[in-house]
Amino acid sequence: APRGVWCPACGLAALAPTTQRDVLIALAKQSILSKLRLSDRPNITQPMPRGALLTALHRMYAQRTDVSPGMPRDDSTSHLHPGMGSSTSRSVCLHFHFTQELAGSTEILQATLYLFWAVPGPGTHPVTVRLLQPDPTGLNTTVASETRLEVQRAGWATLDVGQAVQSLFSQGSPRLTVELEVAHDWGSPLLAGHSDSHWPFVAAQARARLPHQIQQR
Amino acid sequence: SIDCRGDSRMCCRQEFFVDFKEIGWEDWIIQPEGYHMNYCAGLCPLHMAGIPGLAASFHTAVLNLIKANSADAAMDSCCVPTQRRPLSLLYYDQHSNIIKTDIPDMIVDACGCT
Repeated sequence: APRGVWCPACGLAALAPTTQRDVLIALAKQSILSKLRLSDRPNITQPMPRGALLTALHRMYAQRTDVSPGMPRDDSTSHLHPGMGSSTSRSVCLHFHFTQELAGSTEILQATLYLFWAVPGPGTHPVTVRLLQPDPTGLNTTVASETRLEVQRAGWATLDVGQAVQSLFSQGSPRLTVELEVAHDWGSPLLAGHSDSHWPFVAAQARARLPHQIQQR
Repeated sequence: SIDCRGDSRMCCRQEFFVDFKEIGWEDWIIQPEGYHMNYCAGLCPLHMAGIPGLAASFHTAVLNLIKANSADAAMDSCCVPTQRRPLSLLYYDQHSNIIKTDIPDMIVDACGCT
């Protein structure tokens, strides 16, 4: 260090600027890795292009802040279905929109619906899950499948919706409607109002359907 | 609080930015672009105990305590962070999952003398 230059805080000889920089960068690395409980920085084999990733994240966030497709619209306001279950039943509708570019040339390999149940108390709570799809006119919806679950405790539950999503895509309507029907005293079966970390969502594995190669016979 | 300038010797906040691209971490840390690893440096002679960055009343109280206890005039106080905020990270973990996490108290916004 230049003669006579002292580190003002500790009275030791100040480090040469480059040495100080190296020490600080090493300290920053160690500090971040230790707070993330990582022994070393992860090795990313196939880093996704930064631009594509940030676009996807912004789009996902933008959807959530305006239309909130993943969030259950509160259709459950005393929505009684005549002739469906007990007259005291109530239902919640979830609408999942898939982006257009996914709908066309995509083959759905699997799709899973994730729901975070908020149970009103001990015991089992029956819930009917209906997957609805628009009829050819697009004016009404028909029940594509119906599943009856017995929910014992709060937490995440999954449901395979691969078939329903694939048939929606083949019809060219990239929108899945899920109806949850519960007994009236249950209130809302989903964790409402919480931060978006408990919103229902659909995770799908898809494959771009390659244009059919013309087989030379 | 006071930000350190070239030759400031009194307690101040030294800005230090770690650019993740410079250290080759931009492939696994998606956001932000870097980390403001600011730190506190500088002298805290007796008459500065409790300032800057803390309530003046605290400073007066500290000085009165020192006089009352006729503390050893050679004793200095320490230049420490008085305000900090979390570092929000969006990164890939070792299984290539995308994780968002807020690490508390990672960024020093202000320094002062104890």
